[in-house]
Amino acid sequence: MIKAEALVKTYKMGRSIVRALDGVSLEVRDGEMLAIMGPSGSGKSTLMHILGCLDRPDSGTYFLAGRDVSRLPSNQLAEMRNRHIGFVFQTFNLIPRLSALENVELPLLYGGARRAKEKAKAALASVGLSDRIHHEPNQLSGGERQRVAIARAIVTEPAVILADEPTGNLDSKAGEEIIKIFTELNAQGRTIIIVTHEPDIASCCKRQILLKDGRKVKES
Amino acid sequence: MIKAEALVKTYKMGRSIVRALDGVSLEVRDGEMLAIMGPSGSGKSTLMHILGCLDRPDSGTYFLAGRDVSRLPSNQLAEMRNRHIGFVFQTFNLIPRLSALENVELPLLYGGARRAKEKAKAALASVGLSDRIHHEPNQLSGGERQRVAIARAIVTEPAVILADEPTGNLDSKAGEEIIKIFTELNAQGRTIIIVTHEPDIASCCKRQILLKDGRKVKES
Ligand SMILES: Nc1ncnc2c1ncn2[C@@H]1O[C@H](COP(=O)(O)OP(=O)(O)OP(=O)(O)O)[C@@H](O)[C@H]1O
Ligand SMILES: Nc1ncnc2c1ncn2[C@@H]1O[C@H](COP(=O)(O)OP(=O)(O)OP(=O)(O)O)[C@@H](O)[C@H]1O
Ligand SMILES: [Mg+2]
Ligand SMILES: [Mg+2]
Repeated sequence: MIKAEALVKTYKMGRSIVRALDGVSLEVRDGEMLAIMGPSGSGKSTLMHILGCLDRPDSGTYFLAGRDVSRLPSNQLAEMRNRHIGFVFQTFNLIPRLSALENVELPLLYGGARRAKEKAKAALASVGLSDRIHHEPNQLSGGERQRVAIARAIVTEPAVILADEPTGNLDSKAGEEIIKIFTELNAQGRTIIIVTHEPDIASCCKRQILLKDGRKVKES
Repeated sequence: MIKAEALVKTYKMGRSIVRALDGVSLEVRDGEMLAIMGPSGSGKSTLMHILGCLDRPDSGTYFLAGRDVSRLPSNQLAEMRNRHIGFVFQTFNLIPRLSALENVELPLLYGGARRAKEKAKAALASVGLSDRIHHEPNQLSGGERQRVAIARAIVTEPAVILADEPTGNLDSKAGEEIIKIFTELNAQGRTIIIVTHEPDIASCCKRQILLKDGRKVKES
């Protein structure tokens, strides 16, 4: 399902170069549940953005669902993304003027899905936010915004869910409920990749990889 | 130093009312290190914003450094805040077009401090970001942004540091380094209040309180 080879992503800052990804290869089979760990700044979000078709590598290849997406034009990249992937951003990236319900509905409306409002309500209920659906992001707590971002990522029932630190703002009980949701989605056959700093969460994943300075250093 | 009595903060949402704080009282002596825990949505950030002079309660009183700040006009509230408090926001709230160095310098410039650039560099070095000082927020990882927010809160050497979930985006090693910084500042006599979901962090604080549904339910 996912086959990334020798991904490189660098940023030029004046005269210095930041090697955010320095040749990362990763293969993930359908239905796997994988944790990505590593120090702050080690390249995890950069890798997730490439896997999520939100960014392109400078070099290397990335096959998603059998297609080489590393060189697709933006509109086709977006189409791959909408069709296959649900993404939970580390900084949530909710749309400020829309309510939680409207935020979660949006990917369904893009995909032309029916019963969008009903599905969005169900997704918000699954993350415990039934009584917050009309709040806008600035009327929500940090953990509530994080849970809206999670609901938005799962509402399209995607084949691949990429969650970048989905429990950083949640107490342990709410965090466990989120991992329960991901585990159930994985049991349905979906591929789940979670970036996390928390060992408890990583241990729920059958497989774990470690990034350091833009490289993969360990696999278990 | 800090004496809050019966703080109430409610939000009207159409016909319903959200009681974010439902009568919270809290006394913190100079030089204490306190952890505030509680479920997502229990009122922690709301309480911190009132303690940090960033918001006013609907009712109740709040004495900071001997003055009743609960009814001060905005400019005097800002002046109390700049003089006494360093605040680490749950969502960082960095200024997008400024570099990390400029972001951390800003509170010093407002206070008319000398050697602002030098102090800002030292604060960024203490959180391990010496090689990222010219990056803007969107050129930083989530954990790097969080550390810039921490550096900004400590650079003015305030009497009171309020940190709202300061390690949520950090790996355990970086998180420990942050707690070490707070512990050292506390040893210098500064008052530290940390909102956290992580028991390891809460246990570094001599005193812990628990919020639930806008009320204080436990104290240890
Ligand atoms: N502007 C607002 N309008 C309406 N409701 C609000 C507003 N701001 C906050 N709330 C609600 O008040 C409650 C308390 O919010 P607060 O941000 O203090 O929670 P918290 O304890 O910090 O949660 P978390 O751990 O998720 O950060 C939440 O349920 C939230 O939905
Ligand atoms: N646009 C950019 N320009 C320059 N440097 C960047 C840019 N974006 C990211 N970086 C740098 O690339 C490195 C990797 O960033 P990335 O966001 O992938 O880290 P991360 O592993 O997700 O960290 P965290 O755990 O803190 O979220 C960081 O050191 C960051 O400073
Ligand atoms: Mg990241
Ligand atoms: Mg909060």
